[in-house]
Amino acid sequence: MNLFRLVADLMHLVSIFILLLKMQKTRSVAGRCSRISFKTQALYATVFLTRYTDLFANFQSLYNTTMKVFFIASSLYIVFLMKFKFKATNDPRLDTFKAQYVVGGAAALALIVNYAFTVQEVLWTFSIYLEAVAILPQLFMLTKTGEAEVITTHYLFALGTYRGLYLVNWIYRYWTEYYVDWIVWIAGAVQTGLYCDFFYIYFTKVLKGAKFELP
Amino acid sequence: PRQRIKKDEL
Repeated sequence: MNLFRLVADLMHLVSIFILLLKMQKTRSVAGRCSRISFKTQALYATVFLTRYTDLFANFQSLYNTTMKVFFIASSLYIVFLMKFKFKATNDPRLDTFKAQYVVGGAAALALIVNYAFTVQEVLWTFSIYLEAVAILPQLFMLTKTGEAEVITTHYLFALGTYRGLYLVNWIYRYWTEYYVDWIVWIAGAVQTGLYCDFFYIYFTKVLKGAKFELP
Repeated sequence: PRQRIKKDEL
């Protein structure tokens, strides 16, 4: 464990807490749309469920296991909240990204490009590829509405920072322990790249107190 | 050198 990875994981936790806060806040304003993509959240739940199939077989550390359990539980909880409890705040008319294509694409690629052709490995690889593109429905929703609330932008910023720090962590690990993981690296680079546009607007507008609006 | 993937990340 290094500082980059630790802070990255903590930012991931922060993003989840921001999301829960945001949903709680949206519910208190009757009839309002949350503008959180249900599809993105459902994809994240799928990512965690397919990645941590080694939860009981592969023990790394108490930290590792606790985080895995938290990510699985919180992602399922968020999906549950959006689907049942806060259903009214969720507007499917804005959430129109064709998620089935990225699920199909990730599944096909996982069957072709993987480290070993076993059920667990293919599921793990699928989760890596799917995570890389899971934010797309949310970003697509953002471009559709053309603007975002501050709390939503903080959520995306926390997620983007978590991914960016993982890139730094991999460079650090390569030099210090000759750690290599091509599948994770390439998928991670793609995933971080998706946040570039968002980061640009976040830094030039939101941090200066302006509203998040697309040009 | 080829190293086995550790899978110690989240």
